[in-house]
Amino acid sequence: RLLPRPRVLLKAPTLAEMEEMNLFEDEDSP
Amino acid sequence: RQATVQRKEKDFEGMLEYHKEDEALLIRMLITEMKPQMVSATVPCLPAYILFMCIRHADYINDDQKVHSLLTSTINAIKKLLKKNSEDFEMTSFWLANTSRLLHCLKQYSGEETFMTQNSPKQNEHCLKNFDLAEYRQVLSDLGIQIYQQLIRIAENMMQPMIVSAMLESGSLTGVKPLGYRNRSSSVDCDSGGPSGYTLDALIKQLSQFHTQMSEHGLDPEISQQVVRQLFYSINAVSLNNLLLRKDVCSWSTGMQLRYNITQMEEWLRGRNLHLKHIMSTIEPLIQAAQLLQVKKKTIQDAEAICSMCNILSTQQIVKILNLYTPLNEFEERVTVSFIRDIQNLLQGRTENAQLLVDTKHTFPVLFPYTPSALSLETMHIPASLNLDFLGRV
Repeated sequence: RLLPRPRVLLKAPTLAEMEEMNLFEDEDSP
Repeated sequence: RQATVQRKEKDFEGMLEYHKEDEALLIRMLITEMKPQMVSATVPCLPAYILFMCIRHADYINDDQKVHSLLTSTINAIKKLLKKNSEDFEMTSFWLANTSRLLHCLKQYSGEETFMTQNSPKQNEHCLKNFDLAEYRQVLSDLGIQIYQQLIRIAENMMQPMIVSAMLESGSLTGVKPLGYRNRSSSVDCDSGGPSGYTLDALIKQLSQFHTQMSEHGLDPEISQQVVRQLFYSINAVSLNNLLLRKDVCSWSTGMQLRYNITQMEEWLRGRNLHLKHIMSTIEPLIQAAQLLQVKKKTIQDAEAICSMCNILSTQQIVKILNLYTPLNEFEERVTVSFIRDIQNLLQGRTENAQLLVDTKHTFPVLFPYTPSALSLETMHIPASLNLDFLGRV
């Protein structure tokens, strides 16, 4: 049986960084 | 009897495949346009499981961009939805349940041993193969905390107009006729006078509605317990602050009514299988205040009894209630100045909080204990009504 390969860490921005990127701004709102 | 042909499930590995260009549609169907009622007859937190099964497939084909994109779009859509529904308890509770379940799934199927102890062999086979999503787990946990805070804010705003009326003003014991469930909102200002018309029944009904909805959405009992505890804290803070500022409610009969009301709330907790001691401790200051209104306040022995009984109330609070205490009729005497001085002497040297009023804005830190699910992903059924037929079972 093969040993599982080590998993690759997927980097993610923090929630605060996502906020700064204005990711959550609603396009519908004026 | 009609024979039914069972579709063979053995080939299904609990993954859902989709084309990259269908991601937006998936998010729209599963998050943006999802209503809690649409999945009320399915397993609780179905949207979270479906999302996770999609993540699993993107992991299986080793497509990091697809995983990134799906998780970012998911978080984005949940945030926007919560902003849009910032006063909606049901929606907020629903997404708290699903966000926390998605977080549990990312742990349960992470392949990390600490999260696998309760997994079935099949669940272990379903662990992510290529990617470590620990950083996304942190984002989802932070998002969960934000949703929890929104849920508490909504619930407190809904309860706010009820608390003083239900706890201190309307009474089934004092001969005051309960005024029923009228829609007024002014119990926060302390000198508004008359009751705003909410009874204890109305307050308990509101708590029941919150608790039922959280349970129906599949929110972890540990989390809904924390919500109830925070709401009890709020009931305690608002009621006690009113008591500390209003002469008209500092009476023996309000004390008796209050004690009865608290017993009813305790019964409610018991009926809902909620952790009694942990939640009741938040309301202990109010219990002591109710007792203080009811006990004799004359001799030095009475003073000593009060001091040992009211160990959570501060000296300032005890003295204030005694000063405000209003005899109901000519047979009852006012609390004398010397009795209050006795109390102050007895309590000298007690280390305590110097503030008279309770901080109504205080929130307990929330914890999301890891709660793995026994459910097997390969048994998951997706109702046709969700219009997700573009997802392929793999």
